[in-house]
Amino acid sequence: SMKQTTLASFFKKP
Amino acid sequence: MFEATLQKASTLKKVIEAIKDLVTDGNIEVSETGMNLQAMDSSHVSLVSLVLHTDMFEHFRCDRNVTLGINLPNFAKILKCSGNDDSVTLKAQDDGENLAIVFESEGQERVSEFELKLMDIDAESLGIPDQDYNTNVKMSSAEFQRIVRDMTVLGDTCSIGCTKEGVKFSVSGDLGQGNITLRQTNSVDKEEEAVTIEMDEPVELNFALRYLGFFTKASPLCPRVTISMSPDVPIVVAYNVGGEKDTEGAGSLSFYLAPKIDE
Repeated sequence: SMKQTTLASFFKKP
Repeated sequence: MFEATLQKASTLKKVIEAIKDLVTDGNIEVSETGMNLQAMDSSHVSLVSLVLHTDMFEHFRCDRNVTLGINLPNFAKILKCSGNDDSVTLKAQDDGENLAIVFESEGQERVSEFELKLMDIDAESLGIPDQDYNTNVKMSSAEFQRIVRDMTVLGDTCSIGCTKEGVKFSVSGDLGQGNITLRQTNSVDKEEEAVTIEMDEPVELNFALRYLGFFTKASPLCPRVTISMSPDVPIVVAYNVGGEKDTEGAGSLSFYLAPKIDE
């Protein structure tokens, strides 16, 4: 099955 | 103070309509370069980035940077009160609690004034890396909307695969499976329907159709959409705002969506 990733794994907090 | 007039209230109405179901509250940052909004949906899977440059405004004055904390569904309700050919003026004091919204008909015989209460929004922002994407597909925004709608009939996850030949959308679910391939078109009668693919190497990623469906609510803004992908990074679905076709508009509405991965 597929797992939804979140944006925090790709984009950094400034 | 901040004061800006857009000749077409309908442009702002379409922008807010396109994002209000994905994001409820958002901070519009106003500076001398224009208006910007960056907001994530509540599950932090997708992000909306709106950029409206001063070029697209008939009049733009911003003495000091202002943050307008806006409830987007409520803003959309007020924008629905504008006429088709009305202009819209937005006004806010530096520490004001309201956003004034004024619609004027073309001949200025009808003027409507509204005020929207501003909110304090504790929004998390993310730094989006300035990156080149492996694949950029340009296609009709109406066609993309239709494909996403059709895929949703069969499942909740869509694979988007791109090769030099074309872009393939695939879905599988309980009732079966389906796929739609759009071939790159060199010559078409209608320029708006052309499919152009720029790519370095084939890429295939999986995305939640629910979010892609939210993004396609921006279709009325622009007849073309640009879909950008690279391996293992969020997809970007971008629409020009206030521009024509593929040409650089004076603004843009971009949606980012984190991919689904195999467990």
